[in-house]
Amino acid sequence: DIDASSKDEL
Amino acid sequence: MNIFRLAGDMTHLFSVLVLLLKIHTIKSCAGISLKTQELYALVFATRYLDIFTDYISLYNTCMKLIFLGSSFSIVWYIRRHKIVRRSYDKEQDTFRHHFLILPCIILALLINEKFTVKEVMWTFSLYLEAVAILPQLVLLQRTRNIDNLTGQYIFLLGAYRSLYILNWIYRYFTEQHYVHWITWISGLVQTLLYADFFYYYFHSWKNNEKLQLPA
Repeated sequence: DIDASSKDEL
Repeated sequence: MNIFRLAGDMTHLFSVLVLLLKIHTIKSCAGISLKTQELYALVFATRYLDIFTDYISLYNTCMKLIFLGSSFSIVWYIRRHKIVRRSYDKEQDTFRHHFLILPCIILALLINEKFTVKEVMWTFSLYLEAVAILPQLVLLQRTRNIDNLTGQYIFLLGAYRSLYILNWIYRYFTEQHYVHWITWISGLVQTLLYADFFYYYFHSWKNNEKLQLPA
């Protein structure tokens, strides 16, 4: 889902 | 993963390793703000809560463990190590970092993408990271002289943030609906805080003189 993409950053 | 983000992560990794190396080899933390290091440890602790629940990649998990381990060991060295702690300048490192934590918690409760514990903690870590360097910059203004390793440490931190902005621009143009205003704005604020340091760092390097920050 969308917000996962921002969580893949450190 | 794009080159900007990889370069940013490597620069960030290098900055903490430079700091650890400095403290470990010369057994001194002169010029380093313990407050800033404690804030960074808190940033990683609140951001990487999902380290055991959401597996993203081996790279992601390894880097999280390294950042958690290095930031907490730096705090341990400055607080507990019998030799290093003597070089900690507690009189000068007086920034009330608690005054940074509370507004970040309130802001995270007000402005976030989802009102869940994990999301609010993650957002809190973003806001806190944006201001975590302030005690260090205040300490540098006070002590006025910057030894090379501390200067390099802050330079690398600023470079990591600048590369992350390039990464967001790249992802914005290459991925659909990659829009994260909270991440972008807090990241931009953080990078701007380094701008004046960069200015003085660059000028001292250009004129090949000792880096002095104006009072």
